[in-house]
Amino acid sequence: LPSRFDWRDKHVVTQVRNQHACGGCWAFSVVGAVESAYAIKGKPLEDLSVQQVIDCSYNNYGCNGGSTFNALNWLNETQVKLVRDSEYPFKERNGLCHYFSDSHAGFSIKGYSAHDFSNQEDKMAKALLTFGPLVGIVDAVSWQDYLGGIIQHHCSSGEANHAIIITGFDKTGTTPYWIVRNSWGSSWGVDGYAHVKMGSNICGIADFVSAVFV
Amino acid sequence: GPGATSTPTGPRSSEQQAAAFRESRNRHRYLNSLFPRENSTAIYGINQFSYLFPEEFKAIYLRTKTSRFPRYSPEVSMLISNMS
Repeated sequence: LPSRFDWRDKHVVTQVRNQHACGGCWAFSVVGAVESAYAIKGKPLEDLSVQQVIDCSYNNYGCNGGSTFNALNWLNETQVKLVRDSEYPFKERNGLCHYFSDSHAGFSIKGYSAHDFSNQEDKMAKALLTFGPLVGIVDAVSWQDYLGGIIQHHCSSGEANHAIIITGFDKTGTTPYWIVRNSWGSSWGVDGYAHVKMGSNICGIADFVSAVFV
Repeated sequence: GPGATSTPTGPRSSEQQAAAFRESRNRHRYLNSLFPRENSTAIYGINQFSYLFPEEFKAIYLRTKTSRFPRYSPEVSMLISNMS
């Protein structure tokens, strides 16, 4: 493994977005992973529609909350094609599902994986390199006050409640850390990102990890 | 949906926001006081969420549901590699 790796350096990660007062982080993280997966495959990097996932993904509750696993399962089972964000923009609230014809351009997935990597963060790093940015779910209660630096305390793995994307890791310093993209805008944290210590399942970052295949 | 908690709706009074902000400041001091000399450790302070009580913050922003994911294992790794 390299001592430092970040998919952003490959220009395959879209800009940080802002979910505002909508509890749709689960949709932002899944859509972000699909965007990167296609960019890694050589497609142009572009924002895809989060609102489509919020409105259309069954077994989820839109801005009232949802599950990354159910969202990936919905994408895989229905083979729905995610359209561009510009065609179905984010409204910060639930809405009726817009359907598009099969001939409409969009991006579906071929599969996904969802695993518990706790105590195996080295393998998680290898999966990150192999499959692209990973979707994760963490306990982000203490992230309310986060400004920067490496989160290594005050963050248990007890009750995961927030979905994010892990774009890379940095082991060059004394405290290795994951590079985590959030959906609270670019003014939050480190330009919209958080750094979470590697190796101790801080915030439960390794408990609920998914990869997208396209 | 099921499990949904009450989400603060409607305008919040300035007293409420001020109280939440004061509580945030106390929390920041506490969080930053525990490991002051640990290099590169996280710093906590004022941001766009400082005017919310923790329970309000959680009710709005922390609404991801989880289900148990299977353990990652070498066999799974092989399977996934083939699939991808």
